[in-house]
Amino acid sequence: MNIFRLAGDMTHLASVLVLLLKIHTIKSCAGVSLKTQELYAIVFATRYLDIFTSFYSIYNTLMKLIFLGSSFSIVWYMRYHKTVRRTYDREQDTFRHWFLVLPCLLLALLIHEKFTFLEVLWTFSLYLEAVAILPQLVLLQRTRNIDNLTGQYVFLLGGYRGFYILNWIYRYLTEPHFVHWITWIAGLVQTLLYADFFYYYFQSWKNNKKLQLPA
Amino acid sequence: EETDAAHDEL
Repeated sequence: MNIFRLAGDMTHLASVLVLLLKIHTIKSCAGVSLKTQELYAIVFATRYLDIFTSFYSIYNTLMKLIFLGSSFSIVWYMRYHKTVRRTYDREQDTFRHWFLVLPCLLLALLIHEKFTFLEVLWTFSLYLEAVAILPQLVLLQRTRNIDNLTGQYVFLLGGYRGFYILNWIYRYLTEPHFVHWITWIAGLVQTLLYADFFYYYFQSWKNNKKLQLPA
Repeated sequence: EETDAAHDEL
């Protein structure tokens, strides 16, 4: 464990807690893409299958349970909670996210480190996580004005992968044979997808005005 | 068993 990875995990944890806080306290999920939340639930479900077979540390297992629990409960809130589900803008959140799942699955079947069931699903979860934010970014473009909590959620989510890139550089430099091109490229693509959001987020923060994304 | 470092991350 290194400081970059810990910072990344804490930022990731903060992003899901911000979202859960928003949904639980104001009983609203306006501006949140259910599609992205469903993709994240699939990402965690396919990535943490090894929770039953291999144990790394209490921290590792605890965080996996937290991420699984939070992502599935956010999807539950947005789909079934009587008050929250009414605030979900279904008409705007129209990204065909299943078109993201299939290519990621095919790619995982083609490019992976080992051709085993767990490894292919794990690789699939990496590819899917890289693109999972797209429905949310599209929704933010459409709804234009972003409330603070949703903006913070996307910002923290992008930041966590940025910290992970520093972690991979650190591990590459300090651990012999730590080379995982698939993870690195997927993580880099994911972070780049946030680039323009980060740009507008900092612009709004610097000029201290409401975050507006160009149409 | 030997836990490969690739999957020790979240």
